[in-house]
Amino acid sequence: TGIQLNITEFYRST
Amino acid sequence: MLELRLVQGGLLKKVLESLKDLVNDANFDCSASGFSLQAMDSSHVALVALLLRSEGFEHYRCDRNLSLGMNLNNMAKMLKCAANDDIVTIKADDASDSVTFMFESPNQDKIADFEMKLMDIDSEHLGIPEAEFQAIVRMPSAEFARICKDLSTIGDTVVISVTKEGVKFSTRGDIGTANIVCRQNPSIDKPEEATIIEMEEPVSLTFALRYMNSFTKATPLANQVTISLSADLPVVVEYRVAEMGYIRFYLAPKIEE
Repeated sequence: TGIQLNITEFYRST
Repeated sequence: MLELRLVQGGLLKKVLESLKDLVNDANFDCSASGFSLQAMDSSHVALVALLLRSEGFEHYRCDRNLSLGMNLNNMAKMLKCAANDDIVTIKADDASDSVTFMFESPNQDKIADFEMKLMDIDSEHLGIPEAEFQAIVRMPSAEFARICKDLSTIGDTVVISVTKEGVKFSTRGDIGTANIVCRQNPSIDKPEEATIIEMEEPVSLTFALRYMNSFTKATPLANQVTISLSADLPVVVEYRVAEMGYIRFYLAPKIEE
């Protein structure tokens, strides 16, 4: 149920 | 040259047990400030950040910054060979392709060394900004683990809602629904049993229970867990590692289709 978001959508690569 | 001596070797065993099912391979970063790791699970839904500050080690020598690529399952296998009360020393030479774990019994009558091959791991490092959270729940870690385990027998996802009344964990599945509400409980006599809720605004988010259950493998590290929530942001589930640092799990939310 629902769409699983990815963690990389929230935090940028350094 | 790297040489880190940890009297509470059992802590490192517990740290590895809490990481190894979530992450396969990871780089441990060693600098003057401490021993740290940041890694994502293979599907890039969850992220774990570990910090063990240098002051927490009995002896901490790190001549230059080093990144040690390790298979966490193999590292856990080696650390399982240490007794819970052993002193653990991690050693590596600058140019070496291996790391040595030395285990000493508390009375020094048994000394073991295990050498493990290092790996080249191409990992992506993410910048995590300091965030203000809408709600922070601190509760007994065993209670949180029990709730995640129980709810996962009913459904696949948990809705965590924080209101003035408390924190509610809800799920639904084919057989029915479940709601568990934990109210604020300062538990002055036994602070490890306290449930403390700091709420700026009510918040409600949905997460996959599979990952939450994986995070609760860190329960033996700490009596309390901190769950930090903000709308439309990953949840942060934090366990303190004694006085020396933390293990933080970040999990991206699920949104409605």
